Amino acid sequence: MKIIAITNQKGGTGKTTSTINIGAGLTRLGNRVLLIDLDPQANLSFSLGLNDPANMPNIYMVLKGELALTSAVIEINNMGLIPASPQLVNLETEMAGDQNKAILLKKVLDDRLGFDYILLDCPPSYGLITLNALTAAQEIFVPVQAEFLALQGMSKLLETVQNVQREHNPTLEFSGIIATRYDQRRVLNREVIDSLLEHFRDKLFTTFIHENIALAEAPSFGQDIFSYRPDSNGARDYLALCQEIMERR
Amino acid sequence: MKIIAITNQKGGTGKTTSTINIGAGLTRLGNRVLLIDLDPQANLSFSLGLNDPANMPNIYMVLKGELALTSAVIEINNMGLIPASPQLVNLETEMAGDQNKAILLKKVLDDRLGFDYILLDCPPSYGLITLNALTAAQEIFVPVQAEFLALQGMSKLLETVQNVQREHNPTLEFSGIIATRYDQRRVLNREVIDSLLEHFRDKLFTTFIHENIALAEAPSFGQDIFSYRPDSNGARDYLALCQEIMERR
Ligand SMILES: Nc1ncnc2c1ncn2[C@@H]1O[C@H](COP(=O)(O)OP(=O)(O)OP(=O)(O)O)[C@@H](O)[C@H]1O
Ligand SMILES: Nc1ncnc2c1ncn2[C@@H]1O[C@H](COP(=O)(O)OP(=O)(O)OP(=O)(O)O)[C@@H](O)[C@H]1O
Ligand SMILES: [Mg+2]
Ligand SMILES: [Mg+2]
Repeated sequence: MKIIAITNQKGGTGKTTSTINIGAGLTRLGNRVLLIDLDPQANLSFSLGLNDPANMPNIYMVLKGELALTSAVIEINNMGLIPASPQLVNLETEMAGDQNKAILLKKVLDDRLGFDYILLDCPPSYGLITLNALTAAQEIFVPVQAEFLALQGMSKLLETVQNVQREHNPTLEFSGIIATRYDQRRVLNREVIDSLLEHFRDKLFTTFIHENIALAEAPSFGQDIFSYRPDSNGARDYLALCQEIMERR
Repeated sequence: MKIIAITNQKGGTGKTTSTINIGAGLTRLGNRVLLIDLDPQANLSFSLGLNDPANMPNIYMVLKGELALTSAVIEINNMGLIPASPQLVNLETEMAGDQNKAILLKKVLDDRLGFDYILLDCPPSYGLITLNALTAAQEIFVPVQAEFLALQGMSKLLETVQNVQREHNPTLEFSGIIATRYDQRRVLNREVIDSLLEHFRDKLFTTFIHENIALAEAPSFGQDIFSYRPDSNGARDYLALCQEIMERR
């Protein structure tokens, strides 16, 4: 079982879009995948067609010990999903004094669950929720939009990862940067990719996810890109990315 | 003096881009403007050319009472700017028991500062930092990318605003929704705009900000759109939006 945190504190870089479509791509390639929505905005849950994730079993109840993880898993698009809850924002203050506040998630994820991959969709911030994801995960994937602020965010991310490796999770690996919404006609995109290659050549996946409107449309139908538009650029890109992910194992 | 919070918990909707370019547009129309970077990632500070905002006077020091607000203001592109600091993330736990935790910002902003507009760039989350911005502000502008998740975020935003109006700031007005990265060729953009008009007709600014690569390039040069490319669509759109903002006073 491989636990992967999909994170970037910069907003709107394609974390949720990547969680759904990497999950769906790995499922098409024969894996059993669980998605966990750790964003209080529940964007992953809404994008897979749930109308009211707050009023169903969710990851907040599991982290608080009110519910076993397996009772919160629902089947959607052949994947397991544990929805988010708006109450996740309260964890920061609720657990402020708790010794175990960083390992709430790690404690409930174990090998016997029967999944090949568990993907964690993180909110755009570095609070207790993301700390829990980085402590539970073995690997980190970072979706990055190839624009000015992408590089600024990387140094902060590296610092955070090093802190987590030192204090909570020594085996955590910052293994992959995913270039999202890439358009080779834009000089800015090409320039930022060149900088990323200079600093992070071994981490940048060779598959780029191109700008493709079908990826933005699929959530309106509660679908992943493979069920919404299997012949789109988006589907081709995410499938190639999944093949690359599996080869790296 | 008008204090405006530019906020949306959804990431990547154009909050920072709008703060910079509304600020610069209002300045071109003869106003004296202060920008305050409330995002611990300091994207606004980086986008205006600062290399190391953490090691200069910043809004965190002001909120903690270590520095007077006027000593933290720097002049950039004819605007006042108070940079952010990564330490802003600590406010949540540092002030957990403090009675005044919601009014830290309100306490330091007053009419004698000599600004016509103060624009607050918020992080993509609803924690203590954004609460301070909503408590200090008279108006809220919400940049929205016209895609699926835009509408989901609105209902949560309205709920938050109503809480703040009830508990901290009765005169707070949710006055404007700004459509950003709009491309009229995309069916999805047109459909989401139609829904926004149905639910929020009186709040949606009639000026849309179109997708325009110059807006994404300008921060690499530490410039606003008017100094980077005054004849671009981005400059035209933001100037028209500023004229609309001034007419609404
Ligand atoms: N390759 C792509 N082509 C076109 N649109 C895309 C692509 N990837 C993502 N999008 C769109 O960009 C927007 C932002 O993506 P998404 O919500 O996945 O980012 P995020 O990093 O999860 O955001 P947040 O920081 O709010 O969690 C969404 O509207 C999504 O549909
Ligand atoms: N109208 C536009 N046309 C093209 N690119 C744009 C436009 N508006 C914003 N962008 C780009 O989109 C990205 C996201 O914008 P921005 O950083 O301003 O959003 P934000 O809401 O402040 O994000 P965060 O949630 O991380 O604070 C940036 O790379 C920016 O340059
Ligand atoms: Mg997301
Ligand atoms: Mg921003």
